[in-house]
Order: sequence, then structure tokens, then C-alpha cells
Amino acid sequence: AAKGEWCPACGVATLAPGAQRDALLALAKQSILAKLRLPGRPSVPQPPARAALLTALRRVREQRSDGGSVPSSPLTLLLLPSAGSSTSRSVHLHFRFSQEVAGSTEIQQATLYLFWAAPGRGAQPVTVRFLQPDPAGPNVTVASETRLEVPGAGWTTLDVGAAVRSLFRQDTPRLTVELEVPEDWGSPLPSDHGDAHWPFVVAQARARTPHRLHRR
Amino acid sequence: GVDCGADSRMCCRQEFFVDFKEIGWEDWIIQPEGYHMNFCAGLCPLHMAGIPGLAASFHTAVLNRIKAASAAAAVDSCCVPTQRRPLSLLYYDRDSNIVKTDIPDMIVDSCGCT
Repeated sequence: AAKGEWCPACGVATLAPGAQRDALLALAKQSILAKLRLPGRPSVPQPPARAALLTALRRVREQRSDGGSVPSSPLTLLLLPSAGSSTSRSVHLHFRFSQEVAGSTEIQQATLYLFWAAPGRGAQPVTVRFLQPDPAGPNVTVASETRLEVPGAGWTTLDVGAAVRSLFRQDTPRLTVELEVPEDWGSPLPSDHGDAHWPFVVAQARARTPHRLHRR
Repeated sequence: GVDCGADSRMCCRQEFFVDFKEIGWEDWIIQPEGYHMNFCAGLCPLHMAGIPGLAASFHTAVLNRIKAASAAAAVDSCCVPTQRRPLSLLYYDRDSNIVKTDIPDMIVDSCGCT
């Protein structure tokens, strides 16, 4: 309504321009958080390095553009791990999820991307283990193990949909992946965390719809 | 649909852009830089009811005459969105994971009278 008049629909007096803008900004925040099912805006403790993020986003775009086996889903998660304990030929990758994400999404597909810089002389075996906390104590147990034959330097992918889905059913959704490579390869990870060849997981998911009873 | 001008009184689309940097959200929302929270505002007198929506035809003309003739007794219709599109967001969750999602029907492209 024009200044000084009443809104013909709700009868509220016209707001001053500043107050109207503040009300609209508050409404925008409220509607975006509500649609994302977030109680509040997330504080971002440590955003990933830009190079690693751009590499992962490029993979997502390639996945979407060539369609193929990737189901179209309204939700895509990019998970970049932090590095944990390591030896000369193995390393632990820690993937973390919030309970909100685990509780409100259904994973349709998840792919682990790994880059090998090792000089390859023919296919060489690499072991990927999925570890989960041992409920009985501080140790971890091997949930599953996969041997990859790496033909040479470059990216390889591994389907981790089942591992991520089982993870989302746990109280503390943490996934630890152990990479073990041949002795003469050196560390399985790039030395720099911000390297564009940092491993990541791309997961296609959809919002979990609450169980609704339909009254007929 | 009609975009609102400085002195629009009839139903139109009012553009409103929320700059994420202005509200301090640019650290957790990677893309886009803001949200076009356009909204519909303005009057919908009876002779505007159903516009746009009805094709310009003889029926439209007759219907408008009927509405205009009974304007005194009728109630206005509402100014509502007639076309909307999703808002695509790329953002960090609190574990620094990146989430890409499309929120449907978040951006109003045009308005009309019911």
C-alpha cells in the first residue's frame, strides 16, 4: 500500500521503508533455513582448501553432465576428509557428518575419488578398508575391505554407497577409511591438504520424507 | 505478469534482492551471492480477476463486463505468484561438508490476480 495507507488485504499499516526491508530480510533468512531444515545458520569451522573444493565440484558437474548411472537427485553432498594417523604406507581418512544430515537424508549413491601419484609399472594393489568404532572399546573394527588394482597415476573411484548408508544408521556418523599402498609408493596422500588431488566423496541423496499416515 | 514501477498500484511483481554478504551469510553459502526474494503486491479489483490466465477473447470481454457491472457487490481477488523457479544453493554444513541442493518454488518470476 502507498505510504500512510493500510494494506488492503491484511489491514496492517504500511511499514517505513527501513522496517519493511528488515522484515523482508528476516523473512528471507527464516524461509531459507526452514527449507534447508536447519535450526540456524551453520558456523563453518574449517572450510576446505579451494583447490580441493574446485576439483570435487568439477567431478560433480561431470557426473551430472554425463548422467549415466548417477540417479538425478535434488541433493548432492561433497565430503572432504581430514587426514588422521598414518604410517609410511598407509593413512586414515576421517569423514564427518552432522546428525542433522544423517537423520534427514537418504543416500542413493556415493563414490570415493582417490588420486594416485605413484609411478606405476603395471597394475599395483591398493587396499581400502572401512573402519568403524568398536562399541566395546576404543579400538576400531574393519567393516569392509576392498583391494583395488591401480593401473597407474591418476584418479580411481570406488562405490561407497553401502558404507555411507550403514554409517548414517549409527549414532555417531563418523567414517574412517584406511588406504594401504605398496611399500615403495610413499604416502598415499598428497603432502599438502589443499592439494587439488585431495580425496573426496560425492554422494547423491534425497531428503528423507517423514513417515506419513494417509487417512482415506 | 507486470513488474512494479515507482507508482504501481495494481498487482505486480516487486523485485527484492537479498545480498548474502549484507546479512553475513557469505561465509557458509558458497553460491549464489544472493537470493531474489521477489514478491507480489498491489490491487486486484474485480475486473482484473483471472488476469493473466484468460486468453484475450470474446469470453474475456464478456466476463470483464459482468465483473465490472457487479463490482459494487464483489470482493477483490488476490495478487499471487503465477510463475516460480527453484533456488539452487551450494553451502557448507557445520561439518564443513558441501551440500548442493535445489529448493523448489523459491523465486517468483511473475504475478497475477486470482
